[in-house]
Amino acid sequence: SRLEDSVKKTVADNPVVVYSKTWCSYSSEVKSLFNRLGVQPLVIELDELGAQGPQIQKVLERITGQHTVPNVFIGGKHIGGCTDTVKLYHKGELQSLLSEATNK
Amino acid sequence: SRLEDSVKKTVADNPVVVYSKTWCSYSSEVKSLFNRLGVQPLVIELDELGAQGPQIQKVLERITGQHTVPNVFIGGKHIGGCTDTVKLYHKGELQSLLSEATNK
Ligand SMILES: N[C@@H](CCC(=O)N[C@@H](CS)C(=O)NCC(=O)O)C(=O)O
Ligand SMILES: N[C@@H](CCC(=O)N[C@@H](CS)C(=O)NCC(=O)O)C(=O)O
Ligand code: FES
Repeated sequence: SRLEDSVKKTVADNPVVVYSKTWCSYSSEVKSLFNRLGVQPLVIELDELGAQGPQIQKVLERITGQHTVPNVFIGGKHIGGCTDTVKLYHKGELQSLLSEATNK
Repeated sequence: SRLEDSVKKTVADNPVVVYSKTWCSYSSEVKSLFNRLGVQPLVIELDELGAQGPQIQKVLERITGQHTVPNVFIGGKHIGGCTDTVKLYHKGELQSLLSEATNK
């Protein structure tokens, strides 16, 4: 579908993408983690897109199997949610994924 | 107002009360913390109460100054949100508040 193509293009064209909701503390946590690491992700606030928000959330579920927010992509690769991202950070792997994605 | 009286009665009559939303991970965290501590809070899922949910959330803001979920009460006393509750747990104070409230 056109929406699915647009989501795929978004995550392919932007090194770090976070699908988020403005009121959600897990989404805030992941956005502020990236900021602390000096990274400015492309943030898409699904609750600010009217009817398209839930549609994008459905597309993301089709593409990634994940229906929740936050939904994080680095270098076009699906990373997961808040817990997954924080786990990678504690393992030291997040930082290398980020430098790979932001340096090409 | 009648709704405000009903909220005040709920937190007075129940040792542990959590105003929550079913989809919210911060709400889930605080509910599961209480479960791990062997406590069964009275949980009120604001997203399952139709139009009354936002009304109760407004009443809680009037009573506690807090407009977010989760909103936690122990022994009729306003504790705060997820972060506040977890902080008290790490300080060892949560457990004493809980035993006081559940033992009278
Ligand atoms: N373990 C996941 C939890 C994700 C989750 O449950 N997200 C909630 C919000 S905190 C959600 O998307 N709920 C359904 C919704 O908002 O549509 C993570 O760390 O990201
Ligand atoms: N630091 C607070 C954060 C509370 C918060 O921002 N809650 C969000 C959901 S995670 C909220 O209530 N947003 C507005 C809403 O859902 O009505 C806590 O630990 O509880
Ligand atoms: S909505 Fe509360 S943590 Fe996401």
